[in-house]
Amino acid sequence: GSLRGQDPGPRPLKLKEVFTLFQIQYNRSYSNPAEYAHRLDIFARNLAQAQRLQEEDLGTAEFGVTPFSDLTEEEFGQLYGHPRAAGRALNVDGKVGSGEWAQS
Amino acid sequence: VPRSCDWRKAAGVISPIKDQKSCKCCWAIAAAGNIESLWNIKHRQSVEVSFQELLDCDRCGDGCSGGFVWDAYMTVLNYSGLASEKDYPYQENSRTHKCQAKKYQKVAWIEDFIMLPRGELGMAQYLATEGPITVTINMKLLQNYQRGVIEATPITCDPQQVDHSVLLVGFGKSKSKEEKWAVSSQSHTRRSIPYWILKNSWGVNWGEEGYFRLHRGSNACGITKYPYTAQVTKPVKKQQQRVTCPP
Repeated sequence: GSLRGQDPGPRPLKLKEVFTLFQIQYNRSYSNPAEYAHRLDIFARNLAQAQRLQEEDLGTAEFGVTPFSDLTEEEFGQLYGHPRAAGRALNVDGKVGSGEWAQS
Repeated sequence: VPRSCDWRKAAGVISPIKDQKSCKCCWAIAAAGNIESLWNIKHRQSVEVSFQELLDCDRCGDGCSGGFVWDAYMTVLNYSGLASEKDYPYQENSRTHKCQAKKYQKVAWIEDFIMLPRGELGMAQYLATEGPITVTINMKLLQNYQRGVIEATPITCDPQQVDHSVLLVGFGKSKSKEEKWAVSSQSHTRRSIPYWILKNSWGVNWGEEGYFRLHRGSNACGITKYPYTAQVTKPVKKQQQRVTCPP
């Protein structure tokens, strides 16, 4: 019956509430309910992945919501990675400090 | 090699964080950042160079589809320098445009570019004595990264699959407030974590105000695979005091 007993403190946010905060923070809107549901699903998976990374990481890194939290790993790679890496990179291996360049 | 080095603390050496948006131009931004910082260190003159020029004038003509820092350096050599960001600004879209390199005055140029030996000690030494260098890493863990030092393993971040170029601007060891209790078989020991400081190109709202930190000494995410830098020579007439990296 005490005041402390009546106030359990701030409740954890629900997934949809966290997603709404994400949308506001990074100015995201989705064209239709299906797209919203799809992005919410990806968002949830990324949060779970962030939690796994947090547990696996040996350093002090913190993982969580970022501007890329509504993208799949594949989409993220396609949007920001450079796919020419694998093929091109082989041509310059072993040339460290030699001053020589592969012809291709 | 000093215990720590942070070129961000040297006035004017590191330009503001860029946001590549929908164009895969990390390679051009990293190379441009390298040239800007070396130009400032050698000439004591702040410049912001055009990476749109690197995209438009790339020999493959598709700079927004990805690329490599050595392509950027080749473009700088082919066009005898780079225009300023102010004259030839970033278009912030996913396509390149007609090369306008000859239209604008060059504000910075390079003599050559090199790949450094792949050891992290040598990279630290070069960074501390010469200036920031570009590296290409596996960016997998950066999607969910917020802050702190990433200490990955080859399983969590394959060092062979590098796909993102960034600028290495410093190194240090984690301060005590962010140290973790490490559990060894013998006893609980407190350890400090050596790290690299890297400048990313995803805007200031990502990571540690646009920067991130990676563990130093374990080839985290393939950081030693392609350490590249331009070579900018000091003007003959200017015999200034040597610029050193602030700790």
